[in-house]
Amino acid sequence: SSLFVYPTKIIIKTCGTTQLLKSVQPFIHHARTLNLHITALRYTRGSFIFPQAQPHPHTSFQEEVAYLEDSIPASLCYRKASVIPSKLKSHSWHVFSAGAVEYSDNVPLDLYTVEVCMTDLDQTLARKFFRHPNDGKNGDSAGREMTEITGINRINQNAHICDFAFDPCGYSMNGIDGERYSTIHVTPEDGFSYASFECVASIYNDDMADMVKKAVRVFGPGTVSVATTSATQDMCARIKGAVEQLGMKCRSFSMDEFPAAGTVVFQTFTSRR
Amino acid sequence: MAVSGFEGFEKRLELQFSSHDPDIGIGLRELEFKFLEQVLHQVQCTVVSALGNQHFDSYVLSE
Repeated sequence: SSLFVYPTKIIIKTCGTTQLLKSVQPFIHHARTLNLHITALRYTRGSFIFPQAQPHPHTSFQEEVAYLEDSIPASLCYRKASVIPSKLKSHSWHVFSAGAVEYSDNVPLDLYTVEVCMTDLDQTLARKFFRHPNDGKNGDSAGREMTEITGINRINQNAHICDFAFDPCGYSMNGIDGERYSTIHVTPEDGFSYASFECVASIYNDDMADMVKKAVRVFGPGTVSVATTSATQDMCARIKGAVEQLGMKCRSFSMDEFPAAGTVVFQTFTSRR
Repeated sequence: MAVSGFEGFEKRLELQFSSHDPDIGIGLRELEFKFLEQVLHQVQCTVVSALGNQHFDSYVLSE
């Protein structure tokens, strides 16, 4: 899981059964002590694998949306909740967006977001994210070793990396490169192996498709989903081409418009193996 | 659910703020770490690693 704090933006990303939405009101309250008021909120997630294990307010997307609607001021009047489907039953993309200002295409937001979710990782590659018993390392030094042996440090060579390896397995990293963050989270256990890659970029960066390709190659997944928010159609097509170059087949391409966030494109891919 | 408490696909929340004061300075980065820890406690997370630059602060969390 990761937290990013900009002067006027907070991004928090958690896996597991955390009650993430309970952070909304404390963040709004404490931002007010700094004379800052909320102007936009966006909540996204894939499909729950164990929905019955989710605590309130995450027992269903309807409940999450109701909870968010109650947590934000009426000034965030441009609101929309949507579940973007795919051809893979287990893969839908859930989005709730709210904002005080309507998004307009001809003033593209500075940064767009790419959220990649990967399951059914290649077992040999996933094994690199297990700690060696009695390795004499701590989370930081073991994390650094994993970053290097897997090539994660070569996804964006300009990024400074903050990494951590969990015991007995699992890995998280944040990359920081100027205003851009990237983050990777890995659960390597067989049966429910999972990895995510997320990155932001401006329309002036043209390395996103290549970074997505390098990130997917690190894990060799059976299934990949890619959600892009406020990106250009051209960038979505380039990301599709990059993932297909790895031998994966695009199974679905769907999209939806959000008044406060622009276009969300959701693509799913499966390996040909 | 996996033994490790892992539940699969992440949840992601992004909040954007603004101020009537034109000079925002470092804005939210001024929040005290103990407040961030309070909020993270509500989300069942703790900070295990941190790194920042002149634009933003980043924290790796454990659940």
